[in-house]
Amino acid sequence: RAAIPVPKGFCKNLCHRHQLFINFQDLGWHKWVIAPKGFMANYCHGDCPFSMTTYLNSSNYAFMQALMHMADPKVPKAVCIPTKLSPISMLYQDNDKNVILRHYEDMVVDECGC
Amino acid sequence: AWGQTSEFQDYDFLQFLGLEKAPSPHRFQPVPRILRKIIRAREAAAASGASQDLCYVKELGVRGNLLRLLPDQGFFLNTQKPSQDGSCLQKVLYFNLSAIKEKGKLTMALLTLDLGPRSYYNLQPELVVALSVVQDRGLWGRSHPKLGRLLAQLSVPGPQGSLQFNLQGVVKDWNRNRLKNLDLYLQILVKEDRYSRVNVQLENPCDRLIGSLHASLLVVTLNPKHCHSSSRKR
Repeated sequence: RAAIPVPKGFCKNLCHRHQLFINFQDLGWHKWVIAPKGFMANYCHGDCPFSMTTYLNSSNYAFMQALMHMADPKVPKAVCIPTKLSPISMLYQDNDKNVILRHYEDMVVDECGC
Repeated sequence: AWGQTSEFQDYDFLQFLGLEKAPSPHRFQPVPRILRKIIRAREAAAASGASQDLCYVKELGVRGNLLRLLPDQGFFLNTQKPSQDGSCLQKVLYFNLSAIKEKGKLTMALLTLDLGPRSYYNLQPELVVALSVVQDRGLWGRSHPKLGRLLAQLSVPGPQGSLQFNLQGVVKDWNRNRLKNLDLYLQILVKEDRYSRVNVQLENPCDRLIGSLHASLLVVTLNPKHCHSSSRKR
């Protein structure tokens, strides 16, 4: 469920983070997952036009690629990717009465950039 | 709703999470205090945006990305009043290690014996706690197992809350031999002293122990595939 609206004045088709929440209840996982209640399946999507590159949290090479795309359209455009990720921990129980805390790195997209 | 859309393959998501299939436990297990403490600290840190190295369990002081708390599924061998030699509790502790499948590095195996609430007021007799490896189970539940090496023996004054034993070496052996379970033999003796003599008349410490004894094994593993070395990050 995309929950957070895009800030006002922000052009929607530019590169930014899209929030999406997977509710474990929807999956029927609430019967074995103790915490958390759901999972943030955020993703990055949007354009990286050359004129905006310097504003869209871009890397240097994204700027160069956007510049080269301007000069030669065969060069692909710069793309919108995660630039900051955070881990999640899941507390759940298995069929053997074990209670398990498992950690997964780089699971949640916090920030996007070109 | 996500769950019902055919496109969402929760099977793939489970595989990705390292799970073969969705567990279907009959009922919820109580969440052990230590795991509750860890996940709450992590949720608070995540909410505050603090960066975390979740491959290091600071509450335990070890590296690890997977913590499992295995309940004891053993049984009492015999419960008797303190005999002449003071022995009052003999129990086989049994932990099913088959859940530990992947190659991760074992960084901790901590046995916690909860002997019941601390009692500061009515001094209980001193206890001698002896923990051994079971070499041969014998007739499961009906005959006395054949014991292997003694892992630990310590004397504690009265019910002391909880005792902890580092079983990393033992569990590593188990893992190395791909044995699927961990059998331990626990014996608790009641030491006679002038207090206990009096107390034994009033209250049988064995009953109290058997009623409140709770054992669990916390196993921490680190899977390098899921945890990049912090140095590389640096």
